[in-house]
Amino acid sequence: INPGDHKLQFVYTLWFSRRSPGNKASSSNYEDNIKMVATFASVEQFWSFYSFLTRPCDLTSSSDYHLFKQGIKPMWEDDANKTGGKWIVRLRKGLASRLWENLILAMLGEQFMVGDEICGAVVSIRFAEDIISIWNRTASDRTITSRIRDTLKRVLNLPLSTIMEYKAHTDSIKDQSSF
Amino acid sequence: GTRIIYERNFLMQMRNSPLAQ
Repeated sequence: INPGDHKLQFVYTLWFSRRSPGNKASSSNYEDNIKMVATFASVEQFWSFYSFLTRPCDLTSSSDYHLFKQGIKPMWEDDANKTGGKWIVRLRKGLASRLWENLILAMLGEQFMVGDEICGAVVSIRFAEDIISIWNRTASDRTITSRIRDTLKRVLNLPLSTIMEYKAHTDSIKDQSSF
Repeated sequence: GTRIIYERNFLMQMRNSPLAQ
């Protein structure tokens, strides 16, 4: 990073994936479809590539951005994720770009205050709704998952009626379904 | 150790910094 840059607590990698509709997710084709886009370690580096990135709302259906700490693959099976889980927030169309930005700024700025628990965040563009999620290492720790939920509510400024769901990755592996 | 914490407002200001262009 350049001298004078504002270093982030962690180095992050952005990944992109797109699934052909109707093609059921399996770990092998998921791994083939996911592409590394960029890695950054400072606030300046983040903004310099983010400015050129297509906004989530402008992506075609079945696309995902995955922003994870460097060294953590955005897969359930990764060592950092395998006993973890995620908070899932379903959004009506049109909100994903703004809320995704709020979420990742909170993550990069270490606003969640849960030590090293956060693994990454995902925005999923789908046909009828969009979904954002934040992944953490320990699905069984209620104190941590509650704190993540409360910060998520605050930074997204969600309407009270928004339904949030926590799902352990072991359950996603069992039913082979992410949401 | 200490953690590097950034508030949203600060990060938004940094968006327009010449170093981030």
